[in-house]
Amino acid sequence: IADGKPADKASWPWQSSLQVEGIHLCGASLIGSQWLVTSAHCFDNYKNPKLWTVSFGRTLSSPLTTRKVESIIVHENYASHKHDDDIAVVKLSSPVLFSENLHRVCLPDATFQVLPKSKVFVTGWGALKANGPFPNSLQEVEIEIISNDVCNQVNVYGGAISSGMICAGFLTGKLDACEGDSGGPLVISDNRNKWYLLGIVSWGIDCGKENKPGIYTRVTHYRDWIKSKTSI
Amino acid sequence: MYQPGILVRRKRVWKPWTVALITVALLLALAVLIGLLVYFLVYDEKTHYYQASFWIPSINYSSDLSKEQSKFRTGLKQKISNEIDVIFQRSSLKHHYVKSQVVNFRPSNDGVKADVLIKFQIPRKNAGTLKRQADNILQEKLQSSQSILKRDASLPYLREMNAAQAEHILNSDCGSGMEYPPIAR
Repeated sequence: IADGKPADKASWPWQSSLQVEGIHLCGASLIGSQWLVTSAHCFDNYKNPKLWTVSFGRTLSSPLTTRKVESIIVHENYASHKHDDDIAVVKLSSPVLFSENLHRVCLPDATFQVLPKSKVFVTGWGALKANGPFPNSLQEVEIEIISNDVCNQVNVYGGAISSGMICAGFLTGKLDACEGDSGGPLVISDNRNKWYLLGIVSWGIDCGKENKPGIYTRVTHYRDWIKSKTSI
Repeated sequence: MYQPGILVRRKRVWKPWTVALITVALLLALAVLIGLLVYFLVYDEKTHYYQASFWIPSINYSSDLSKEQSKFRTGLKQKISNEIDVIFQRSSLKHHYVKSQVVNFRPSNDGVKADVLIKFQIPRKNAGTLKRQADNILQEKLQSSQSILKRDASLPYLREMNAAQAEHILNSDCGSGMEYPPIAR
């Protein structure tokens, strides 16, 4: 997370870390006691579920709990040479017990609408700037939804943003997700203080760069797909 | 020639400041011990979780009650929690009642049944009577008040639950995290 701050305890209890040989590679969000949602591109290099472990808790060095991965389901239409359909679900080897510091995020209905300028948060253990160091403690940053029309302008992403993607950040740069935040949650709060998973960190050019905000997989677009794979 | 040594019995004499220091240290240790005992007996609280079932004759079961984020379900859950809050906050257990949460709705022949988890924190020394007290309070208040809740006579009333399992259930609702936006002060 570029230009963010360390998250408080229990602020983002669904955030999890996907690791290979104890190294954090991607973020993910707990959506049920045995299911995570993340980005498909996290599994471009390591497809075998046995290689992966999942850690929960705010710090990577002292997790609340860990689980092995039973299976990884990557969206059927995902291809590593493009950014579309960048979504996967991960089944844990055994369910986690929910607690104040570990529970699931809400999934929005497919019809859930979000307006440009809405305040959202992105969280993760990714780099603190482009090619920068990686933190041990979970970071958060508040950003804004940017309409796909604005993001598709020539000087921004020039038409690369499809309906299955959502754009968030600032055209002025600075506050953004970064390398290693992939798969992690972009969340929005409703008026009852419930947090919904709006996006999944997917891609962007550099981190915090002017006119290059973060691009997220639009969860509402894939709501039925998630249900078909997890029954959630 | 062997000369027996002269044994001088040296009497150990405590200096007054040493005596004072030892006395003070002993008294301090005693005070800490008593303090710890009092703390563990009187103030150290243990969390207890009970599951209860209520019958709501005034409401007919609808499929909306099984949809996690339906307005009907969230509204009824809140209403039931508020009623249980009021019952215990106006009782002798008001300092020990923490919260309640509806965990499930079930259809019933004549209305709806709600399974509710109730959390208390009570000093260990009083824990033995908690269940009976809570049971009596619920029975008394539900009989006398205009509450929508009635006793579900088909199940034993308060059933104690294992803490980890209870916390799992209490935190099974999705999306509770950072409080946002911050409340203006």
